Amino acid sequence: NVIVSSNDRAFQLTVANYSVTGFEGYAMARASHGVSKGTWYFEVYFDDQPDDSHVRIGWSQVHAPLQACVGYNKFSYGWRSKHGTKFHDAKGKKYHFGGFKQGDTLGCLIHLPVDK
Amino acid sequence: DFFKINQLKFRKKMIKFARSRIHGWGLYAMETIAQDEMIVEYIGQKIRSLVADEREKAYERRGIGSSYLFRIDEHSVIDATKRGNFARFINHSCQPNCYAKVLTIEGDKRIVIYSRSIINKGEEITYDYKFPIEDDKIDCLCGAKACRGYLN
Amino acid sequence: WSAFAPEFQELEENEKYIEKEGEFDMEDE
Repeated sequence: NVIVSSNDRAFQLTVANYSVTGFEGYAMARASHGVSKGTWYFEVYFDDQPDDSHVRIGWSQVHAPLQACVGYNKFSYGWRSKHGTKFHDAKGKKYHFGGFKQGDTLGCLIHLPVDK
Repeated sequence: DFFKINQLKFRKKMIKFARSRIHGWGLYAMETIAQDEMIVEYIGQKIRSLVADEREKAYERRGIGSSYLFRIDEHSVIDATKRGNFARFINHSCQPNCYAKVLTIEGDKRIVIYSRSIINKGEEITYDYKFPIEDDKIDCLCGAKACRGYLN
Repeated sequence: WSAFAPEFQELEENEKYIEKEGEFDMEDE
């Protein structure tokens, strides 16, 4: 089963099999398994959002630093709850009007080339 | 250590900052300081390592020196660039009269500057910054006999 | 202090920095 990795994650995040809890500054936790070709999709339930807090989710390579948000550099792509902005290489662009919040179910899809 | 660090707050007249022979401003001993004595805590904003990396780039872009970033451990850095105390004025020397130690007081890591040897009244307080080696060299102005020639 | 660095603020103790939401962002929409 794909779960949130217990070691491929920032040490300060609280991780259970299927959930991640963060506080203070952005940090990253990744899944136990990665994908390398084809089309893949995952869903996340946004469980709890204290006032003025936000999350970013997306796709990341193993090279992306764990002590920053997803979308910080060229090795990851992130989607932010605030305004629904997409981020890559620390540049935010308009993506989804209004963003998302606690109680929403969020889906992330990736298309990768299929080996011939 | 907890007791001694708190004592430092009441011993401020032990040191003062003034024009330095090495560079800009420096810290000077106002009384004789014995060897291995706590002199001053290096105080600033405690930030994460990656935040420090981003600040270093931002400071360079704005022409602000980034030598006020002092690493505590692999996770944290003290940044005294805009907020801190006068320990930020301590100049580098290749043959310093002080060294730094990271102390853990009630679970909190702090940087404290200690005297390496007896420091006479009027002598400048110096420390070896151990800047990382880089291609673009910056001349060292410490004037010590064992000067390495460059800060980096 | 203001003579040496106008924006500089003296601290008595280390201050834990509270990161902004956009701390790592170069550009935002």
